[in-house]
Order: sequence, then structure tokens, then C-alpha cells
Amino acid sequence: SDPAVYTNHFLVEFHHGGEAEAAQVAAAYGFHGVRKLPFVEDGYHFFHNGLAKGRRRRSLQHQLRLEKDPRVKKAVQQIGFGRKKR
Amino acid sequence: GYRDINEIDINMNDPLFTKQWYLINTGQADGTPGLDLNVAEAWELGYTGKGVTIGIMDDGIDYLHPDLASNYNAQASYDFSSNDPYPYPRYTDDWFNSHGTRCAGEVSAAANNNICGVGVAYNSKVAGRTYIKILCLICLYRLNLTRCIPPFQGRGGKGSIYVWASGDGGSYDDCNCDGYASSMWTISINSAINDGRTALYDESCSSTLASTFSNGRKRNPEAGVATTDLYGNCTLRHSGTSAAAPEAAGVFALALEANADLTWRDMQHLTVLTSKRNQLHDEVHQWRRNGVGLEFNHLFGYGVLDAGAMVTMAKDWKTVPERFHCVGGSIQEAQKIPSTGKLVLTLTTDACEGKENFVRYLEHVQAVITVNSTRRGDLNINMTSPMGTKSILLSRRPRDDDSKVGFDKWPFMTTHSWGEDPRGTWVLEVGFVGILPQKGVLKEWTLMLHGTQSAPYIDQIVKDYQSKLAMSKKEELEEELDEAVERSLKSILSKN
Repeated sequence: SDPAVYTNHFLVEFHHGGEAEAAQVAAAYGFHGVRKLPFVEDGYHFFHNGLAKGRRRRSLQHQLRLEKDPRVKKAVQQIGFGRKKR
Repeated sequence: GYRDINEIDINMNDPLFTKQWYLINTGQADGTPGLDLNVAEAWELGYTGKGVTIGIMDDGIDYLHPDLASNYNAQASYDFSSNDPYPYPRYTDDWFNSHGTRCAGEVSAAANNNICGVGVAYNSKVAGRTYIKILCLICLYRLNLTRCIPPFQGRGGKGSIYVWASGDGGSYDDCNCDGYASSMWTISINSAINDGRTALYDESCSSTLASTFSNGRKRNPEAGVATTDLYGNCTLRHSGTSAAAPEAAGVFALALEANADLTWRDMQHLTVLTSKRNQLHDEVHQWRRNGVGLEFNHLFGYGVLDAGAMVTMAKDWKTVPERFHCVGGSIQEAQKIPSTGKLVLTLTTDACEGKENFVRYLEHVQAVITVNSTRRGDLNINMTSPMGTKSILLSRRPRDDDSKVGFDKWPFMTTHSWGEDPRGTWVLEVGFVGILPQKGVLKEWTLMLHGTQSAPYIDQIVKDYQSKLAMSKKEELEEELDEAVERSLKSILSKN
């Protein structure tokens, strides 16, 4: 029910290709970090230090640029949680 | 069990390994050499947690971390509070979200990969889970993979093995008031620091079963728990009893590799029998022996976990006999608690002798108490078993000024009478400790006895004649003998 909080993490899945290609795409669109998901084929986390770690509005510009890249199968900006710690 | 430090030839190229004093303590950061989890012995026996998955119930795991990725069990992960199949520590409103990743590293950070440190069970897997209150959903999730609660249903009936940190409330708190820590179904773990003293945040608590290590008193930055940290980093500063609990989970993973058939009760018995006093010490709470000679401390439980001893005993362990539950007695009439001095109540019980559910060898004892007072935080409750073992069920908690709710059928639990014979007179003492005079009334004390009917260790193989197992087994045999002699005498007399 609370408004989502969008983070500076993006899940990016590629049609194919390896870590080198993922690093290229990340660099091309200004992302500062790429790390491979151990359990998703061709799945990566992109980090963008220029974006706030938590913000109320999605970063459409980054989302659309990634989605338009022919090498990219899917790009999802990650949402944060209102998690209450014990 | 003495081993010369130099005999240990575990070589790891992980940069933080030599700072992980809780694995192999050679005196780092003013610590005490030899005061550690004795994992080196377990590793040398070949146990490193293979085939075991530990669920970390916290705010997700950084499964991208190079030291965790290879040991991340995605299949067994799920965050039910946000329907996130692979809970990842992302934004939270208070940014306190590194805990899951740090815990995961303590359990199963990969070894010899030149990254951060090494997990206690560095070949085990970790799964990201979520908050406890939705566990029933978890139970339904991939039953074959998931350790479920209620414990007796998980792992095909062997039961969920559930480790919980005893709490960091310090002298202001008592973890018997924490429903999770004081539950019989959780192994409540406290922490000592690297020289055997208690942490400043230590809570007194009779439900604590054993201890491992964490930070807690020293400014030395290297006296904390070294492990993985968020976003591919490492840390030397994991802290609190919450950093101690994952160490215990790692030791239990080693024991499960040694014997996958261990039930949740077997793990608690093994913990009692193999934990060591070592050089743990506290000025206030001295080490004592209970009625069957088991040494315990009100803060450390039965001592620090000893991975080497646990895997050795686990390998040939026979599941303990069935557990029974007996209501030892109950006082339901309201009793006034005096402002000065104590209300002393006694309950004499035969522990349901002669009935189907009689209990002869204790495991957990619960005092279900209903009490109201003008200031709940000033209540102090002690209970003494027929064999003379005294437990502090509730110590003073200066910040709790409740005068309405009180405790309503709260099951205060103690592990200190483990193995004792419950028959006889139990004594409950209730009083106030505080600045101003208070009033109160106790409305119920029900004594719940949980344990076995036959000697739990009779079938176990004794390898070390100095061990607690050997001592307990000797006690059991002597008592069985006494009772057999008594029975035969009675039958002879009745014939004559």
C-alpha cells in the first residue's frame, strides 16, 4: 500500500553473451557496477551510483535506454522494501 | 582436549581468515589462544557442511557477492513478505540491511578464493528467507527443501533446527521475555568476546543453551566478527549476538553433514554434551553444576560450541528416546507479592509417575506464570529444582514500567535442569528489585516438565571418558541400578 521506492539497482537480462558484453553495455549507459547473478543465465545486476539509492519515481531514462539496446532482453529497475527490523 | 596451537595446519588464502579469531584463535586482537569454535578439528575430519542448506532469516543476501555466489541456494530462497523469490538486500527505510549478507558469510563464505574470509561450514549453502511471522507459508514452500516449523514436521519429521540470537538488550533486558529466544524449539545462542568475557550488551537468560563469539567490549576494530559485507565488500565489524547465532548455524551444518538424521532434539542434546566452558568467565554469574553434574552458566548456557567434539559425537549418535510432557503441578490461587522480601511458593511433584506421560530425565522446564504488578520491570523471579539447581527466570528490567498488562500465562523456560530427575519439590521465589516499593499479585504458576522416560544417553557410544557424555551415562547407569535394586528388594519383602 505504500508508494514503491525505486533503487539504483537494475536487473538486466541479455539475449546471450557473457560478462564482457554486460560490462560494455553498463559502461555505455553510465552504470558504475555490473555483477552476474549466480542462478540466472545471462542475468546481471547493474548499479548506478549517479542515481539516488531510494527515490519515489522510476528512472525512465535509464530504463528505456537499456530496453532499447538490441542485446538486452529485459531491464527492471529494482524496488525497495519498507522492511521493519525486529 | 588440549591441542597445541601450532599443530593446526589449516592454510587458507582468504585475506581475512587470520582475523577470524572465532574460527582459530591464536590470540588475535588481545584474544585468548585456543578460545574458539574448534572448527579446525571438524574440518580435519572432513566436515565442511557439504549437502546442507542454512536459511538466513533476515533482510536478504547479497547473492552477487563473489564469496557467496557459489554457495547461494536460489531454489530454497523466498521472501514471503514481499513475494520476492530471491530476497536481496535492497533499499530499506533505515538502510540497516547488511545483516543477512554478513550472517551468510559466517556460515558459508567460500574458502581459498582469496576473497574476504571463510565460513564455519564453507561448503554449505545459504538461502535467503524472510521474517518469522509468516513461517507457515514457508512450510508449504517446497517441503522437500525447506526446514519447516513447527519443528516436528520439518525435514521429514526430524524437525527444524532453529538458531536464535539471545539478544543485545544488556542489563536492561532478559531474553526470557523474548518469545523466540525462550522457545524450546529454538537453540538460543549467546555471545562471548575473544578473551572469554561477556559482551557489554549481554542479557541474563535461563533459556540460553550455548554460546559462540562476537564483539562486545573492546575498541580494537579487529575484535569484531570478520565476514562478507554488502555489495562485494568485507567487514571486520559484524556485531551483537546476531553475529554469534550464524556461527552456531555453521557448526550445526557441520554436525548435520556428519549425521543427516539428527532430530531437532538430538541437536540440543549434542549442544549440551559437547559445549565447553573453555575460558568463558563472568564476574557476576559463576559457573555452576546442575543436579547431574552438567556445568552451566546463566549467561553462556552450557558453554561455547565445540565443532570438533560435536561432529565426532554426531557421527555415531543414536536418536534420543521420545519426549513426554507432564504438568508437574499448578497453583491457581492469587498470591500477593510483598513490596519487600519475597513470595515463596512450592510445588511438590511426582512428575506424573505411574502415568503414561511420566517424565524421568528433564530437558526443558517451563514455569507458566500469570502475574500483575505496579511495575513489571521490577519483578524478579527465580525457580529452584528438587536437585537444587537455581535458575533466574526473570531479572530486573529497569525500562519496563508496565502496570497493566503484566505477564499472562508466559512460559518462562530454563535449560539448566537438563538431565535431572524432576520428582520432588520445586521452589518459586517472586520479588521486586527496584528503587520504589511496588505491589503485585501472582495468579498462576504451572510447572511444565519436558523430557524422556528412559535414560537418554544409555545407547550412546562413549569415546572420551572425561566427557560430559561419559559422566552423564555413568549417572544414568547408577540411578537405573539403584532403582532396580530397590524394586527387587520391595518384591522380596512383599513375598516374605
